[in-house]
Amino acid sequence: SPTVSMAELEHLAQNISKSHVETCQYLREELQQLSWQAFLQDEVDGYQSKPREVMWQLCAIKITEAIQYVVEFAKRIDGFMELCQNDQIVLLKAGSLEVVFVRMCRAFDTQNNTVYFDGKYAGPDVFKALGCDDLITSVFDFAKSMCSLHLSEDEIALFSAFVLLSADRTWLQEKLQVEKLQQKTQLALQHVLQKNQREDGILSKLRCKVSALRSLCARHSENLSAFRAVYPDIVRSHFPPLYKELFG
Amino acid sequence: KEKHKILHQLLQNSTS
Repeated sequence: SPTVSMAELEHLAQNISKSHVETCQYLREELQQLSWQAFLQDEVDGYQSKPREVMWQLCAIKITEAIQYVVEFAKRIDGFMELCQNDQIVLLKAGSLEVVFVRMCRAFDTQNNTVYFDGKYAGPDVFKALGCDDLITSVFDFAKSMCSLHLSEDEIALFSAFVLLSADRTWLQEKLQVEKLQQKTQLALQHVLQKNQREDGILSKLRCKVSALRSLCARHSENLSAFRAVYPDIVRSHFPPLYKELFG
Repeated sequence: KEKHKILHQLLQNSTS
């Protein structure tokens, strides 16, 4: 474990929190104000009657938009741009969707089991046409369990950075550099949790979320492969190029 | 590099 001064941890925590706020796509207050706006039944019917490929394309676009903000988040984390370019790409390929899932808890309404999507709050039924009910259920369950931790914005920021800087990703060239950065981020996260007087078990709960995130992303890949097998041309010509780069 | 053209571009763009 690296020796890091309290001042350095404080500085890193501030840098990561600031980067998160600057790149979070929607402010929490904005999302809370919108939370009473759920899709009406006829709008839900509209989504459900979309052809499968059209709904997939829409979701791929939304995911890609969210990921672009995550790339910007990564770039602003102290030390990320000092990693070699191969490793920056490896970390983003493996971790950007995970961070989108973490960030999703900010846009999730636990009372109604809805998430902000395409301008309003949507329940799992809105995503029916995708034909991957299990994945959707898992994503909603994950958001719900993340929300139950009641993380503050700085805790979400630090946890997102910790997820993104995972040193165990395959194909890293300078694993040691990433490891150092992740360890520092973990210390900064612990520092913030202590400062916020969180209960002792919170870190181990967050560790469980790391494996849940990996399984969600693996499921996303499986579902994408199954979809691509049926609609190769749709993916090739209508999906966002960045989405294909990340998940192709 | 060609395989991750857009990611490369996004990473190289200066942060706004």
